[in-house]
Amino acid sequence: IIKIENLKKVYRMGQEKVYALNGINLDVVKGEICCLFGTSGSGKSTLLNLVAGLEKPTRGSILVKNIPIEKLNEKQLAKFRQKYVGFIFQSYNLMPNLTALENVTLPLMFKGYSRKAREKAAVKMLKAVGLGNRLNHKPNQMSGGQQQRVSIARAFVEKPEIIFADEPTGNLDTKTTEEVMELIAGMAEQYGQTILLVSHDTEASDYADRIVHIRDGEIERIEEKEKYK
Amino acid sequence: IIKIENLKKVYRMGQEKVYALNGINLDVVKGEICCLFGTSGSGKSTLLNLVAGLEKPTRGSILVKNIPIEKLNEKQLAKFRQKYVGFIFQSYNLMPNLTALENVTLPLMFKGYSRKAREKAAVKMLKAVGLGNRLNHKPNQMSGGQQQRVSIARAFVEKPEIIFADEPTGNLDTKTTEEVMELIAGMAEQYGQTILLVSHDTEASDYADRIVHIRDGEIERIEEKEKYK
Ligand SMILES: Nc1ncnc2c1ncn2[C@@H]1O[C@H](COP(=O)(O)OP(=O)(O)OP(=O)(O)O)[C@@H](O)[C@H]1O
Ligand SMILES: Nc1ncnc2c1ncn2[C@@H]1O[C@H](COP(=O)(O)OP(=O)(O)OP(=O)(O)O)[C@@H](O)[C@H]1O
Ligand SMILES: [Mg+2]
Ligand SMILES: [Mg+2]
Repeated sequence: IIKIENLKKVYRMGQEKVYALNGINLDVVKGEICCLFGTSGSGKSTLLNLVAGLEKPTRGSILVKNIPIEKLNEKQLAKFRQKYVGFIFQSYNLMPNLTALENVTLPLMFKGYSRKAREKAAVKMLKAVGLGNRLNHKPNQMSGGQQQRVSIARAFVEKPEIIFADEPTGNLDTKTTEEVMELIAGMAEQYGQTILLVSHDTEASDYADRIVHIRDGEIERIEEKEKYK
Repeated sequence: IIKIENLKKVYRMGQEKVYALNGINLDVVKGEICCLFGTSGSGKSTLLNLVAGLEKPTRGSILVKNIPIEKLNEKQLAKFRQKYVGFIFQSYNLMPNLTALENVTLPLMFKGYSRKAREKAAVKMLKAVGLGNRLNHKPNQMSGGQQQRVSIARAFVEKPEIIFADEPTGNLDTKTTEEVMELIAGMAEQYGQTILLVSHDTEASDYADRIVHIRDGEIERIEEKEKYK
């Protein structure tokens, strides 16, 4: 479902060149939980952003559902993401002036759901991540880990085909991490979703089918794992 | 050096009351590395914010170096923090328009250092956290873990007596976590600093002298540990 070929991303800052990605080749199968694992600064977030069309590559090609992502314009990319993609950002990117409930209903806004149906789906998702009692809190009225969970609920609420999850459990304790990963992996299996997961947390990577080890913008090796169940 | 007595924090939201802290009693000894450990939403960040004077308690008292923190006004608190405190925030709180180097020199600005001395200290600190090649990058030109390390460098650059570290390694891989904790614990020992650390990461809590287990705004138990060296 995702086909990445010779992907490169170079950031230019004045004279300096940063080779964030230096030739990535990777195929991700539909329904797979694929974990990107690597040290701080190795290129994981950059790879996720490129595949989701949030940034343009310097070289190389990205096919998602056979759509050439690097060739789409802004409008086409927005439409593509709205239709197929859920994104959990490393820094959450919640709307600071909206409550947890409003943040999670947002992706459902332009999809023809009634207000009642939107709220029902959002409440269900927030309860599933343990935030049933925080529905009307704004981000600055919640803990770091609670904000992270709102961002997770938002990405999953409309059960998109592909989820990009950038460090979804970085601010969660072990027990909450397990609950969240159980939920994520369970939903992925039930709805046939594909998950491209970035995590330093071995608790989270335990749920992956494959672990792709990244170092200095290149794939070092790929670890095949027994599916977690 | 820190004496917390019957500390309570209640957030009121309309009709709803959230008991973030429900009677905390804790003494922290000078030079100690004290880790607060607990689930997401248990009150760790709130406790740190209260002790650093960033928020006012609902009830109870906080003595830091025998200064009654809850009684100071904004101006006195700012002065107190400038003099004695370094804070590593759960969401970093870097200045988005300043480079890594500028962010780290900021705390040294009002202290009588020459510009040359400030830069020298900041460069040394940034190299110590592995960011010697990111000095001129702004936060949005760095990875999540790199931003976290800038925030750590900034808190330590003027070797304050007390460091509040809220999840300093949440976005770091195991190897980088170890390097950073070695640095933090090593500096604390060398300069006699006291560290109040919040972490879900057992890699980080391994460096603590004591682990304070927090649950629903109360201390559940305190675990004494062999000093990490
Ligand atoms: N301004 C606020 N208004 C209402 N409730 C709040 C506010 N700030 C925090 N809370 C609540 O207080 C509780 C404790 O929050 P705190 O940020 O201290 O948790 P934490 O232990 O740091 O969690 P995490 O590990 O997720 O960072 C949470 O349940 C949170 O929802
Ligand atoms: N806009 C930019 N300009 C210059 N360099 C950048 C920019 N964005 C990212 N980088 C650099 O590209 C490299 C890869 O960044 P990326 O965010 O993908 O790392 P990461 O693997 O997600 O790290 P972390 O685990 O710390 O989140 C880093 O060294 C970073 O400094
Ligand atoms: Mg990242
Ligand atoms: Mg917190």
